[in-house]
Amino acid sequence: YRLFPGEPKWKKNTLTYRISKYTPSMTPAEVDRAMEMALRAWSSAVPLNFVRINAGEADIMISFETGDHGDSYPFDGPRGTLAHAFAPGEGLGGDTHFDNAEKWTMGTNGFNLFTVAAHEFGHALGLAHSTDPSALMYPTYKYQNPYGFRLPKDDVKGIQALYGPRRAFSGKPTAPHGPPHNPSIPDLCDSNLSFDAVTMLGKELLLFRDRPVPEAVLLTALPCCLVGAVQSWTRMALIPYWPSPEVPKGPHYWITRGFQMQGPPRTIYDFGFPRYVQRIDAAVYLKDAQKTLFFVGDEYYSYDERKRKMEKDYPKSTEEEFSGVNGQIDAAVELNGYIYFFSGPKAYKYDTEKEDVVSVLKSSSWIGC
Amino acid sequence: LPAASPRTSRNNYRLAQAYLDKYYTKKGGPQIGEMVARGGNSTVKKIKELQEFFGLRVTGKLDRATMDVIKRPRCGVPDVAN
Repeated sequence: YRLFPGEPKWKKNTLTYRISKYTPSMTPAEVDRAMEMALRAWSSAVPLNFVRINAGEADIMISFETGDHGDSYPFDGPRGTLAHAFAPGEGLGGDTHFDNAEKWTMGTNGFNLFTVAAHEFGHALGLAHSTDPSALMYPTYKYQNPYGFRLPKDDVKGIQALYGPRRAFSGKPTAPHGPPHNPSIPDLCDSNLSFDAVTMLGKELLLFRDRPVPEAVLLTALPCCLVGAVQSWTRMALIPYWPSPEVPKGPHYWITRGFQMQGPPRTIYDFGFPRYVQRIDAAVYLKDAQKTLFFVGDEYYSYDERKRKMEKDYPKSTEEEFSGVNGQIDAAVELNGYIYFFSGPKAYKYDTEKEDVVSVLKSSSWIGC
Repeated sequence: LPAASPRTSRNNYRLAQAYLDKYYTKKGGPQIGEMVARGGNSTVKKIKELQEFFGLRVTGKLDRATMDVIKRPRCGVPDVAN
């Protein structure tokens, strides 16, 4: 990583940002979302918070510009220069401009706005270009998947050189956000135990972790590393965590009857997900409603099993719809009229009638700890 | 590889010149303490800087790998201190 000469940085840890001009190639809501996710990529690694304002001068002013736009760095039309940002400082400092002549997108058909914004905000926070080709701060465009994005090591080192690591309440540095994937083998009752997927199969409750421990029913006929599992009356869908050597590229799922696979893996887009959904964190089938909820990041989709199609007006915010449930959903299962949401070491017991969490358990309590 | 046509070479050279001016030229003249040999070939120097930065073979020439990098969409912030 490299810093700017003089190592300019922000002297406060709450920064304001404002999107003053939008691009016609994306909806304002999509632009807002991309910017929010791009800023979160950095705030997950350092003690910086970003507050959006809708009027007046923000620390980081964001706009889509065309050609010469008065800052002696004119844009050059399609391709070539995509965007630029100024190092921390007053006035233009921190401001970030995107070339309006580009086709901006949330996916891969054009230039992914999240990818470019995350890079530019690195400049706005004080990072110069890195010579490490795997770094986000490498100068040439390389698509980054917004969902499940993890800040590369080089960038973490760079930004923490300026602002130090983000500390958890316990005072210990936290690891950057990322999929709940803990490569070390937890002991059976480790209080940090979390699950990747939970589901009923017949009368059994299956709890998946990508290691053969703890004592769960390990379905050896299936690939390891599952993140989503749902049983519905019509079929059982197990959704793998990609990349998994047995699965062709892209997110797929299997259908099983009991423990018997039913045919080859299928693409999750059968369910009607938008293309930018690349992985599913968790899934739960609600028996009475005959709906399957799929959790992706901090949102969820609802699939109508009767009509065999995704419901309109989704995704919705998980936290807004399921008050009291916090954090990324690793797994979910419906039992006895309650939905149990697993998030890291916690399992929230959610009462669908009261529409509220009625108790919070340790995930490891599900295997007798 | 077939040799580039004269037209392509000229276009490449012009593209490379604009690229080097934009991303490998310190604005506002030499930085303090930097000496530029009068009449020195700064273009070759800048091409070498670019090749070094991107981990390419440092030849000072606009070879195929260097032109590939120059043609890739990228961020507008210069690669050298500014």
